[in-house]
Amino acid sequence: QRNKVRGLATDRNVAKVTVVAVPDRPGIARTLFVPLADAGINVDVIVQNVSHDGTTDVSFTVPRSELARARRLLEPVVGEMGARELTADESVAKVSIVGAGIQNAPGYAARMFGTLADEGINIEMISTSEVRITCMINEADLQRAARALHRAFQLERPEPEVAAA
Amino acid sequence: QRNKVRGLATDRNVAKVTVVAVPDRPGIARTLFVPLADAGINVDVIVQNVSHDGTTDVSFTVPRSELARARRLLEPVVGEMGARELTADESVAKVSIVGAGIQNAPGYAARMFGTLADEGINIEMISTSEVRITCMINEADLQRAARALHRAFQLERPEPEVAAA
Ligand SMILES: C[C@@H](O)[C@H](N)C(=O)O
Ligand SMILES: C[C@@H](O)[C@H](N)C(=O)O
Repeated sequence: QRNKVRGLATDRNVAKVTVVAVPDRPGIARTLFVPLADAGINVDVIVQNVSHDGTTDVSFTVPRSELARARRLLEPVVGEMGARELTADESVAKVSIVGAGIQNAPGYAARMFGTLADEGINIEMISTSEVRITCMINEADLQRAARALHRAFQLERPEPEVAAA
Repeated sequence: QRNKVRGLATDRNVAKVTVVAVPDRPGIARTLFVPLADAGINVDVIVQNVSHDGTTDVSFTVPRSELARARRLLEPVVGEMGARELTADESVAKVSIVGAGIQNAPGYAARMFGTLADEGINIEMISTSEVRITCMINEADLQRAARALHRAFQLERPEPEVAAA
């Protein structure tokens, strides 16, 4: 089975925003993202996991240059909706493996997570799609993560014929 | 501005698994996904948000036919790693808007979330990539969600449902 990973994408120009403990009811997600959209702020990754006790966190990333603006827009909104607080983190970076059919091929996520684990790199957030597995990590770990993932997925050579999974 | 949304993807054949309160340290993600990969279980969406007090949740979806097997494999692992518990939910469905450049185009997420909000549909999980915004919702809401999203994004009549491979 051919190596499906075609490339690695990294992005250091990201800031992570987390709206902590939002009420888990219809309309909340829209209330957070409409003001950002109206202001033309580019939201990149959005992650929300399951709720507990009626609340959950909603995190997203924006370019670092947009962080101040995003915070100014959302702080009043966050208060009004009864969320606990808004936190932000500029020392994150995004690293993704990209390739067709990744998501449904067992082993790619495990290999990506294992590679980062072997480097002692903590995975702060995970988001996936059919063609991409994205991890947010500490910015200080990005170069090491990229090198290790390139090696693990054999990205410097032409596509190998041997099963990679 | 051109409509970037090319289509809607829905999947009813999903079960959601959440490993609750895993320790947020390197190696944990690998410890969860290697056994699933070795067993050839197709993991589709993976979502992990930021941690609080050193723990976070890791959720993922599998085809419903794989749920029992995934649980059997992971229950001992979950205990050993000191996570709180493993929960599963079979009454979920996945709905995604798909299109080039969605992620960086302000407004698409807001419109998708707003459309679901207008239908009173609760968004249980969110995961995004550059070309896809995916929401997990209650399975009972899927048909109504699909119709409303088709209308909101001016897509042609609803595609027949296709389960993920
Ligand atoms: C938390 C948020 O996603 C909420 N469940 C909503 O539907 O808007
Ligand atoms: C929670 C899990 O992702 C952990 N942070 C890890 O790096 O494996």
